[in-house]
Amino acid sequence: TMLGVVTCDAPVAAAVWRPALAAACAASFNQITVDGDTSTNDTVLGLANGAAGGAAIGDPNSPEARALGAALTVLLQGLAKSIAWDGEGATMLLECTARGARSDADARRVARSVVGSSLVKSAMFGHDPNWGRIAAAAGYSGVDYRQEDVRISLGDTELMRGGQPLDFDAAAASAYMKAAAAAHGTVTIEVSIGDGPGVGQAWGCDLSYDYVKINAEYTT
Amino acid sequence: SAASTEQASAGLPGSFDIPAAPILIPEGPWKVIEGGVTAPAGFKAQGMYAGLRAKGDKADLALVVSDTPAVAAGAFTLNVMAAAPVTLCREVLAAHETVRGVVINAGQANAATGAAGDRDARAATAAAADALGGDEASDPFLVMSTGVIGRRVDADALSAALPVLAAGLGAGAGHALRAAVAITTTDLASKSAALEVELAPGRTVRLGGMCKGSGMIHPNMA
Repeated sequence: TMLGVVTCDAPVAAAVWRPALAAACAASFNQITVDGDTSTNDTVLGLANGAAGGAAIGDPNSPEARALGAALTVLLQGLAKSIAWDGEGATMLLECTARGARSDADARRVARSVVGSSLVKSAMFGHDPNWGRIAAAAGYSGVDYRQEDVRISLGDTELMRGGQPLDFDAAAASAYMKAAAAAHGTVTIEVSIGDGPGVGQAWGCDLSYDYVKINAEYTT
Repeated sequence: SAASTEQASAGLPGSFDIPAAPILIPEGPWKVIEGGVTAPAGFKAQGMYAGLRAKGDKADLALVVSDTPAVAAGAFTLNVMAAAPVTLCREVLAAHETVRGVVINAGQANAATGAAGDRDARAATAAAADALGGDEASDPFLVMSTGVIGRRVDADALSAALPVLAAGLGAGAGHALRAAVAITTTDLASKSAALEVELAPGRTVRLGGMCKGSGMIHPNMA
């Protein structure tokens, strides 16, 4: 289960605050996955008390409302990433950025599909730069695109371009993942699927033996 | 360490001894600041052990309270088997634009608990309102639960602890940290963050947050 509470001292109308929280959740908590199981209790609550003073923010299209919404989104992204970082049994945080989609929503679907793939997650645990699993997970996301537009990178290593696998330095790519795991750090995956304006991110973690151990012993 | 230090002075029961997760807020035109839910002005928080967890004495009950009624928003699971606290929060937010605060327990999820679970959730918000001396009808509380599914929360223990917890509320970073620890379950680290942002020249506001989660994580909230 994920729970979140966010507080804010801006004076903001419910007509601004409520859609801002929904949009921020769409780009943060709804973009993380550890094990594909949706909880019965997932909740994010946002409280804004106006203690900072000043005129109330009542127009959702005002520059102040947009700035507040952006700040809310990055705060929730930071918190959401900390959940994926602390995923049960995780040795690393996975961050997938999808680009070139027709919309941000499509890009988010692709990114979440990649970080949610058990095969990608276990490849990451094994420090295997497995571009095929990444490509496959993006391909079943439900987003339509052409194979020949696909480009995939793992950290600084490009694995696939124009839908063609590249002759990359597998040892260096594996070392990148190994170093991230040693530091409980972040592995970045970038997937480009065309030349559309859509960009989206999702976060997950690798799948280790410990995940099964923890959940075999935690009775629900 | 902030939590441990303030715990001693607060004299509240429970262990708070887990590390904090790294701050992972992306860079941008905002400034990451210390603290969590109490970083914005006018908010207080606290955490303590209320005897709700089946094992150990890690803190398991948290309060986040606004000094004045706060405009409230929520995002909730789309799981059909939504827990009693989720159902209650949806009702409260449909009827009220503002709330006074949130009470959160760890140990039992109060999900798949039927009508008894609904009563337990309402008892928790009523006990929070009583402990803070407010009028629940006009300044309601929200409630969240996390832990084992299918088990009821010990409503008596929760209600008995709330006055103690309310008396220990504070606006320090340690108070926020203790609240963040108290909502954890299998988490290996507590999760808090805060930032400051200039909305317009000379107009700065603060946002703070805490969350928990480690497994059963694939949110689909609306």
